[in-house]
Amino acid sequence: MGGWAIAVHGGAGVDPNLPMERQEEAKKLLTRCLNLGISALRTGASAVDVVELVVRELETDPLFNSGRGSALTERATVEMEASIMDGHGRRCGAVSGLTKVKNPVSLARLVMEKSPHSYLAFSGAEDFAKQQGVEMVENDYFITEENVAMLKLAKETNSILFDYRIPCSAEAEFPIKMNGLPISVYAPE
Amino acid sequence: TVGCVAVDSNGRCAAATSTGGLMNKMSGRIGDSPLIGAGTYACDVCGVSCTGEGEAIIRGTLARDVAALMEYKGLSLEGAVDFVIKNRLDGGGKAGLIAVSNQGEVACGFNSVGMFRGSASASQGGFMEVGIWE
Repeated sequence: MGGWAIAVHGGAGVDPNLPMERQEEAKKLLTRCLNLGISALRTGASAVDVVELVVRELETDPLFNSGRGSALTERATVEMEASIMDGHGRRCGAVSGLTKVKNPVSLARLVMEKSPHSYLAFSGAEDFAKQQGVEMVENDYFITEENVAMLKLAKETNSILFDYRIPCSAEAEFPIKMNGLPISVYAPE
Repeated sequence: TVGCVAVDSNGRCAAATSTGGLMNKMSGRIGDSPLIGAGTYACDVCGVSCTGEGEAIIRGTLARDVAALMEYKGLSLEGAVDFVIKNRLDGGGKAGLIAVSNQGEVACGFNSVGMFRGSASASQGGFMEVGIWE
């Protein structure tokens, strides 16, 4: 046995122009979450408890695209999704289309442990969340001003395409394409 | 998207991923994050969490493929991650992933311009790294 180990990510951003201060904020948050996970592992917590603990923390901070701070749909709402898997026994749980569950990863864990299923979505998932007594909040809680502005920008620029934001200054410098479109049109995820 | 993978002192692996998806996505769109085997996977040998272009990750079943390469082909964690990033993201898909093995190894791979939102890792042996990778 090689001992415990942990890794955390905040998304494979594709925007090379992400301001330095945002990168520093991201590093600080990741460090805090990493330390949280390290402390739990040192005290003998199970891997599945640790990944849930760390992801909950990341969901709660609006800096990343999950939980509070999630990207917006074309309807300017938030629809979140999450999953968790325990390698021991290959147990898993997943949820999609959540609009009011404060911590989607914990609902995914409840699907794994308290339901006969592996994956619940939309109204069924939120009904299950209510049954389980998980913390619910209004959809507004998840929406940040920054994301509202980004959605507006995306709509103004292209009302036909979905899943993208407007090309920014990165386009000329980084002519890499994704699905036939300049990489710069993708929201940094 | 955010994610965490861990292996505990008993050698048990786990993975979790959570996301709001893509800006201006269609209502009802489901990405790779909740799909076991695509954006998230864990088994006896490793735990994997992915991020990036969800549709490409789904097509490539990235997370499960890392485990399968270790289980069936005997690749190391790093070898499996490299193989998947180089060979399974055909069609121009951009993605990144983090992984741990039951031996306490950590690996990260991506073919996007960078992991500008950052990633961090640590192990019992004292290794610790936090960074924006490009």
